[in-house]
Amino acid sequence: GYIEKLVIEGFKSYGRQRIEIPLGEGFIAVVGPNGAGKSNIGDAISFALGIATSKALRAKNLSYLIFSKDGEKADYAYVEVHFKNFGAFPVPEEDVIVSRKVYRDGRSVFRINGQVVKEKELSDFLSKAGIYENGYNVVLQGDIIRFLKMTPVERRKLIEEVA
Amino acid sequence: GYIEKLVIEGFKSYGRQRIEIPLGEGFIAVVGPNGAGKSNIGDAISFALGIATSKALRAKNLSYLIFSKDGEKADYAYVEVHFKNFGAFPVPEEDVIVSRKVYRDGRSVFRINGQVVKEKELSDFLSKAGIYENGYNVVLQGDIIRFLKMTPVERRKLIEEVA
Amino acid sequence: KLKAFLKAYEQINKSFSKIFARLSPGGKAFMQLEREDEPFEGGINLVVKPRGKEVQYLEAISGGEKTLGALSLIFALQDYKPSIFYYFDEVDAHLDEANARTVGELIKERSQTAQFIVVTLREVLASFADKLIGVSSRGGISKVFPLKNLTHSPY
Amino acid sequence: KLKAFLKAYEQINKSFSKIFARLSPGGKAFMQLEREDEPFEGGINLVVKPRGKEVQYLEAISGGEKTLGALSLIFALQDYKPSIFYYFDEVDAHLDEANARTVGELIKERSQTAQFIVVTLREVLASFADKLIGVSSRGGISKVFPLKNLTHSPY
Ligand SMILES: Nc1ncnc2c1ncn2[C@@H]1O[C@H](COP(=O)(O)OP(=O)(O)OP(=O)(O)O)[C@@H](O)[C@H]1O
Ligand SMILES: Nc1ncnc2c1ncn2[C@@H]1O[C@H](COP(=O)(O)OP(=O)(O)OP(=O)(O)O)[C@@H](O)[C@H]1O
Ligand SMILES: [Mg+2]
Ligand SMILES: [Mg+2]
Repeated sequence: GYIEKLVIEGFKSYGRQRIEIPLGEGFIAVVGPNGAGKSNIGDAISFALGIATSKALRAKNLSYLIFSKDGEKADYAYVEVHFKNFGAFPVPEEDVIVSRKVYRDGRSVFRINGQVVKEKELSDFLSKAGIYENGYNVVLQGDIIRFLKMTPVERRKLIEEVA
Repeated sequence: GYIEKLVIEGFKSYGRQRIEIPLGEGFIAVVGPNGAGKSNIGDAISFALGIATSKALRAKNLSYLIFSKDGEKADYAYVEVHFKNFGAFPVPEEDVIVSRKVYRDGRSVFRINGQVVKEKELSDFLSKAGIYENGYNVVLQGDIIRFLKMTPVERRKLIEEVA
Repeated sequence: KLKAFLKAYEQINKSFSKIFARLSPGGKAFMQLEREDEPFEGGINLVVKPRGKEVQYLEAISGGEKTLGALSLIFALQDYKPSIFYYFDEVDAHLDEANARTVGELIKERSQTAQFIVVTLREVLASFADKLIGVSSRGGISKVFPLKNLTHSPY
Repeated sequence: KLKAFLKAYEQINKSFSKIFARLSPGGKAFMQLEREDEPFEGGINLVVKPRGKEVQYLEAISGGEKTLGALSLIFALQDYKPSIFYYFDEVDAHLDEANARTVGELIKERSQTAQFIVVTLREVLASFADKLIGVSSRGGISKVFPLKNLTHSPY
């Protein structure tokens, strides 16, 4: 399995107009100047999959993730992560879409293939594809050293979780 | 004033043999591969001037700063910082040498132009040239963001100290 | 439970050492149980020994050496239990050009079995990618567009 | 005491804004007293507004934008109360090539009045230096040697 594309609307520096970011198999490099919005792509993925705290997404709380310009905030931030399945998830569908919408009041709605799910249901579902909160597959900017800075006990717990 | 050169013996990756690192006025770039010993130069300066904790120098305690190879530790780590004065320090000498030696038992000896001084005396002397512990002129690796991560009160205290 | 943990631990340790030796030729790295007799009573230490140097207190190794150690651990975990995608944001920030190149080659190989989305400010890593995504900001709004990777011919 | 603080604060603030505008053209940055009526009852906030964008919660700005903000503050402090030397270790780690170039030019100018010792893994910043010091490690021992800066002619 892999992420085929993202659909983003009103999330951080991605404006109100819906945009698609094609990803796909293999090795994809994301490039561009400082402040362009590259790290915001990783934030969008982590946001939609429910695998990072607001703080890790550089937001005081979820409503800070909503696009804002000239003092005007959009009504919501919305992200879809489109997976190609190929057996990554224990469901028959070839395409699995995980999405999340957060409104200005901070309320969040998670969906799997359009169906609303609770956050706990989503995290159980994603763990079947090896996707976890504080997993080792998402390394945010400045974060790589965390693996070395872990305490020995945290490191053992990481191995236990993987075992 | 400026740092004309460093003399290093047994400090971190700098072996027992005394070496000189010429610096001098203007813009000096320090280059080389990962693990070469570049950051250890900044550590040597901070160590000799008494402006960083062992932790900031990536050492569990001062004796970890002593060069070690094949399980054998040198007897001491020694660093001299040679300043050209030009009125930076309120003393008549044209050359000001600040040095520090740390022995395996962790005992440290500070000197100014060969004369032993207490750590407090050295920090008072250096503050006259605008050199302070936690000053803003030494930015260790990974540390640049600290200026933004400060709390508002810490930032005000930084300005108060400079005023 | 202990049996499952030890099996995972030993396999990941083996991969970790192998990968670090490739990223840092001549260097050695391995994990160590604090309590070999009672693994769950202690944690796991990381021991990293760059080439020509003896084992150092982990904090003392350089920024680039730490990055190589961390990447080796991530790739070792991938060997044992792959994730379907990896997202790396500026992991090459503290790598010299030669190490960035070695990491680029390794990601390229491993991208045959997992998706790697890698944000980078430097050409070295980007030159190994199959696909480049350009991002820019205009009037405070981010735009994304595909780019041609001029450093290779497509296969 | 309040008078000395306010005088320093206003001058540093002015420099800070000016330098940030140079490092990030079109961008604005300034400091703000939390308690304008009672400065010592509160702290100082940093407000950074990159070009085309409105003021953001400081944490939300990008890694490169944060580096430019931090450098602007350091240079503003230098204008008010210079230090005799500056040591910068890999401050260009999160800067794109264009920003690294602007920072290199600025350090070069400021090095007329203070010594700048700058550790870098990238050619951009090193190309502005008056002098290059090479460091390498052999058998676990660091060696230092002078290098010629081939990107400029000496003056
Ligand atoms: N809610 C929001 N509304 C509008 N813009 C936002 C919002 N949150 C963050 N931003 C903007 O997003 C930009 C940061 O984007 P991002 O961190 O993705 O940049 P980047 O491309 O990773 O840059 P760098 O190379 O410096 O790391 C900042 O300029 C910030 O002002
Ligand atoms: N007491 C010591 N004895 C011997 N070697 C030491 C000692 N302390 C640190 N070192 C070695 O110094 C090296 C780190 O040097 P340094 O941090 O200066 O590298 P660097 O050139 O800054 O590299 P990078 O570009 O990766 O930041 C490490 O390999 C470490 O093992
Ligand atoms: Mg970024
Ligand atoms: Mg270093």
